[in-house]
Amino acid sequence: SSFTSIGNEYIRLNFDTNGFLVTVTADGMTRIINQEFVYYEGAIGNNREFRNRSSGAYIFRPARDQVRSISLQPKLKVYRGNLVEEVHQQFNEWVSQVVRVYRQQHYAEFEWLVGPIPVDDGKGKEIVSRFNSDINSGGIFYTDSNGREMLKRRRDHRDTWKVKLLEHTAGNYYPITTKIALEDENARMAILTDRAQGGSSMGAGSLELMVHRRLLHDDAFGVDEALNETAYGEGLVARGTHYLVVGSSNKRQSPTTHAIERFTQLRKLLPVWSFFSDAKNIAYDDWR
Amino acid sequence: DPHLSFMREMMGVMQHHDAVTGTEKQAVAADYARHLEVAIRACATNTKEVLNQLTVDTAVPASVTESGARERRWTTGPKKEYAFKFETCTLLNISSCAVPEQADKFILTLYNPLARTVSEFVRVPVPDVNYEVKDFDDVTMETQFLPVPTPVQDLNFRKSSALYELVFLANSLPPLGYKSFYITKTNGNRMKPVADPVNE
Repeated sequence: SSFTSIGNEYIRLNFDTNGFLVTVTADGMTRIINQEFVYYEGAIGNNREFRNRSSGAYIFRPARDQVRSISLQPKLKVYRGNLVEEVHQQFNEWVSQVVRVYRQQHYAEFEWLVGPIPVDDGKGKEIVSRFNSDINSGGIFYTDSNGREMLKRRRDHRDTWKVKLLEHTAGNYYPITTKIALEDENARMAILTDRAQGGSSMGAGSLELMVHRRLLHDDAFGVDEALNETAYGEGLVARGTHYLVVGSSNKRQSPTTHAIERFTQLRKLLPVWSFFSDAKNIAYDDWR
Repeated sequence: DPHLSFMREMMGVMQHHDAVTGTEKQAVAADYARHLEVAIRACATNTKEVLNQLTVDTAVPASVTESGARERRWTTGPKKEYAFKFETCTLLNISSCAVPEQADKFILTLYNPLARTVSEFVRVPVPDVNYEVKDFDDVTMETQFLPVPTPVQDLNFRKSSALYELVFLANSLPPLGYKSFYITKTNGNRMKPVADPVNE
């Protein structure tokens, strides 16, 4: 087929000829799952009254709910080997990603590299990695509470009062410390993060995580500075990793997808420490 | 102790909501990063002390220092003592680390902080594709080399001579324990990784 495929006996990812992830096969089922980078434009307020604040360090306030697409055809390069298979995606000159699947691992790794975020159009941007799937999750999704309990979320809803959301997008964003997930009666998709991020499910089957922000106006909450971090005179480049776990939502199978998520989360958040020692004057046998 | 206390104090400062969420001023964020960097570097001495107190079967009997503390050193019998510098690389996440980029032979010690055995794929940034990895049992590990993705934006920000990442599986890392691997540059003429053709 013209698809590009990487994976192993537990999880397999297929990319179409446009360079986007389109399906994931795991637990004997193939689900439509695509991943893309989009961005929200940051709102610019006059900061006089509470409702007219700019998006900034203390608040996420997009100018509009619609997202902008970052690329229509990322360039692909594929590397295969016995230990790992990788797809290098170049979405544009400031967004790229490496998707990799290691041998005998149950998850796929999405290592994203975002920045410097261009602001020559005078607009602040808030970059999101979005996974859209055909999993019929309705408006329900799950976000973690400091890496432990998963809290059930329902879009445009609060459990303890009748909410009227004036900020539809921001009102549906939640703090994701380690994991965001959704499921239907057959399949479950979870994304593990390597750091705390904002996240939500803005549509059925869809999960998104905010990976980087660059804003040009202070939000008048006290820091008196726009969230516009730079390095070497340009906008900061951020690099991080998302881990995608897809599987059956059947809780009777073993190991359950939940269990795979937990074990992966523990290994990725309490990773092995690497220490390097120069061995210039010690031969291998002496070292042994 | 002074190093660990400094690290504890820095981590104490990092509990501030600004440090946790990044809502502080830019200069303050840079200062937080600077303090953490100093604290991590200071604790490298502790790491070195701890990891150099590996004792091997042929260890010279532990000498009792004047303070009465049992001091054990990394010894391989009477002839030589080795005290390694165990460098932590804070830029490994952007594929940059001085020792593997410059040394022809180096030791990678992996510490497993979990209370159970894990096997992890390790990525080491290297300038070339001819390296051999051996564990202490004289077993040569299976390796794979992948190009460090160097997209446009990376060129300005990553000051590193590493063009590839050496990948191997560090298996059976003991719980709350460590395992070392001896990595040597070889004169082999291994094929550089080539991208598969992709249907566009």
